[in-house]
Amino acid sequence: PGLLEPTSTLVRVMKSASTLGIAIEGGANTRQPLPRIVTIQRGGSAHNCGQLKVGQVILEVNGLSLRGHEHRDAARIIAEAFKNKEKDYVDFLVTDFN
Amino acid sequence: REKRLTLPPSEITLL
Repeated sequence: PGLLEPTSTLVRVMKSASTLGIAIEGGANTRQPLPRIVTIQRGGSAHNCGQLKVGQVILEVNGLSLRGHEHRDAARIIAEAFKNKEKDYVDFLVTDFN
Repeated sequence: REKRLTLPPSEITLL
């Protein structure tokens, strides 16, 4: 996974705050077929991590591709990855190329 | 007209 996306970056976000703190738009059957980060909230885990940026497109979450998932489904996958107590991090494969 | 222009915008979700 990810090998066919030469500009992709794996970012590990530690669950350092009670919220992930990103807003996303997009999903299958919209103008933005993969979720794009539109906001990073100060004080959230993503902001604390320092490696996610507004405008990046999320390709995978914990190795699970978001391709083909509609917006609410993609949002649920990300939310569940953050809530899952088995891991103290969430891995995001992101790309700056939209 | 490109097909993608007919696709709807997405809602935004805060996570």
